[in-house]
Amino acid sequence: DDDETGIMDGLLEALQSGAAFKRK
Amino acid sequence: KSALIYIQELKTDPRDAQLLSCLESLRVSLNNNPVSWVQTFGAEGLALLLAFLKKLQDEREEPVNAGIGVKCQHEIIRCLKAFMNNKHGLKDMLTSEEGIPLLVRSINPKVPHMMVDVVKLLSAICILEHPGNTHERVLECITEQAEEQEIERFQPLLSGMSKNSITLKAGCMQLINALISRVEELDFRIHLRSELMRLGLKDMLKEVRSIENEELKVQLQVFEEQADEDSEDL
Repeated sequence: DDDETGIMDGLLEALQSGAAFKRK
Repeated sequence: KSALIYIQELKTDPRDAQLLSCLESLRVSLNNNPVSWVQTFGAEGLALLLAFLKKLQDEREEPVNAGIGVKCQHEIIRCLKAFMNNKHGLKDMLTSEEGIPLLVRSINPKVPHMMVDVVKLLSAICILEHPGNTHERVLECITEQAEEQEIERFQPLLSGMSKNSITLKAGCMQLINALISRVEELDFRIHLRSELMRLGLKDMLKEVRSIENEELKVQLQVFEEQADEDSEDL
């Protein structure tokens, strides 16, 4: 959404938890 | 205060304590106000923040890691994080020419608490799917700036890993993982890992394995698993 906030927070959370690195 | 008031205030070229106070207040506003407020601050506000960051980086300050200039730099980094927490700010940052280069330039092992925030922001930028080449832009900046300083391109990250700060070790591993994992070519991923290992990551990983810290263990596991998978594929 255009008004959505938390994008950077979400990216950082995914990186810290390792979820961002799960290979498809 | 409205976003336009902050823009006007920054245009008066405040210094030292006045600048720090303005930035601290701006950071709170960027974090707490609606996205429309951040949009009003927009590309013009971002350009002012980046100009201040560049000027502060160029100033010679003693002591380099403790003065008010560094506090201001760190506050700008916090403002950038808040600014990028929505689609519009993120787009403005990626569209700006100076955004990624100045963030890379902010990687400074002499200021560990600031470097943690910088490497984490850069790792987030690396993993964006749209546009899909942000990891290449980050690596390009790291490479170019290292060439200018006549140092190995991963030396600053490895210096960060050698500091006592566990959060900085984890942050540096996170950026390394973000840079490597988004590379599509197997050969290049292996090349980057070899380069890092040759520069000293191999010895650092031995130390890292013995540290009991969840955040660090996650990043270590990602690095080792992907290295093993790539070795098998090769």
